[in-house]
Amino acid sequence: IAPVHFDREKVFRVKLQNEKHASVLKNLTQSIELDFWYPDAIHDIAVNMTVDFRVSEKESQTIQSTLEQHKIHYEILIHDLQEEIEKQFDVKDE
Amino acid sequence: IAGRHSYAKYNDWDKIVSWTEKMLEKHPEMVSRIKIGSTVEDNPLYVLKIGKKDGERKAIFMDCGIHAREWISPAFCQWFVYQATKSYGKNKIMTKLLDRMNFYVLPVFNVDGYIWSWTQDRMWRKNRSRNQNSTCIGTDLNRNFDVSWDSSPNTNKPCLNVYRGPAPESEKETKAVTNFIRSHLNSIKAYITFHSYSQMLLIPYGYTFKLPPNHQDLLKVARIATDALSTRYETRYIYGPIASTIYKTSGSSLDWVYDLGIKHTFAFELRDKGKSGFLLPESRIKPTCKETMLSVKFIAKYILKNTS
Repeated sequence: IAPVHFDREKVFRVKLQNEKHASVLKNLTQSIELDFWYPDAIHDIAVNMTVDFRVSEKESQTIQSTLEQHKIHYEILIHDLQEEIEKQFDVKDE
Repeated sequence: IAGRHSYAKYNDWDKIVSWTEKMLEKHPEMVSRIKIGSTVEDNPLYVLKIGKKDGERKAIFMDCGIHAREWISPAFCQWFVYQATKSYGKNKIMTKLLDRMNFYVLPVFNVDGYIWSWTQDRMWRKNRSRNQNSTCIGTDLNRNFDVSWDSSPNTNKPCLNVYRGPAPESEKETKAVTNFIRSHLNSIKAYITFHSYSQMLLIPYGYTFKLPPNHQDLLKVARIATDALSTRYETRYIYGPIASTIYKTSGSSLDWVYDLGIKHTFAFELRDKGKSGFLLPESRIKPTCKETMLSVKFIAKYILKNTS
């Protein structure tokens, strides 16, 4: 099996300030696969929580526009996950 | 041929196995390797016992790498073994600790998942066991312990990253660890598990908002331990019970060990706070390990002095 590549996959950080924000995110998971980094799963999210999740490049536009549409504060922590994976090996062999 | 093991780099499973052998050769009087079981894919689960071999002593059980993608965690366990053995006879505190206590260190709990995260999917979290009636693979080992195991309906689907498994202790890895801890219940006085990320030191409980009887005691230890950690690089950790500090979780190792009777249990969520998340650069391994070591040494000193 070929190893999974994460080209241009993104990690979002979203600040959920009210119930509506939480339900917007929950609704998004009905149609888009999100890999939750923090908290561990969608059912753990709550109001006032900062949520980190990974999403494919393809779906990241939908995520971004939905968040903007509902005025949910977000930042993109990682723009290209594959690049970040390669960057973690930043120590040369001794 | 596996390349050289390095404490400043992430090491794959083959390198970690060779490293355990090297530790045995280098410190035969202080290190022994115990095979506590094997995984679904028939990889060995090794615990390194550090400390004097004669007589029974108080012990601390530590595990790393229960979640495959949290690579900084196994890196810390290796660092701990290295520093403990290297500083014995040189550092006063470590010498005292190792004269009077044993440390059981499980450097990689979820070996199959860890291998998978190196070879196939860097973002893998669960183990690699097959699930009946599902094509989805794996169980979240930190939802598989027999403590409030079935209280969350949100962990019962095999395709979830937090799937609890078909039954408590259904997984070979969980079973191996629980059997080992049960059989050493008299000597193990504390349990520490290492995760990433978010910079937290967590104490029981996760499955309830109720506080354990020695909550104040645990909170004090956590406070001083995080203070000790911050003295090195001013890294800020928050601390507190799992349920109120992060969110409710069921079936976790921390709660299971506590309810079994080991009343000092701690879970570290190591660096960072999200900038790199699970992909902490190797250049951060040493600083992370150095500061965490201060914390763990404080906890060990406390256990030595305050448990019977």
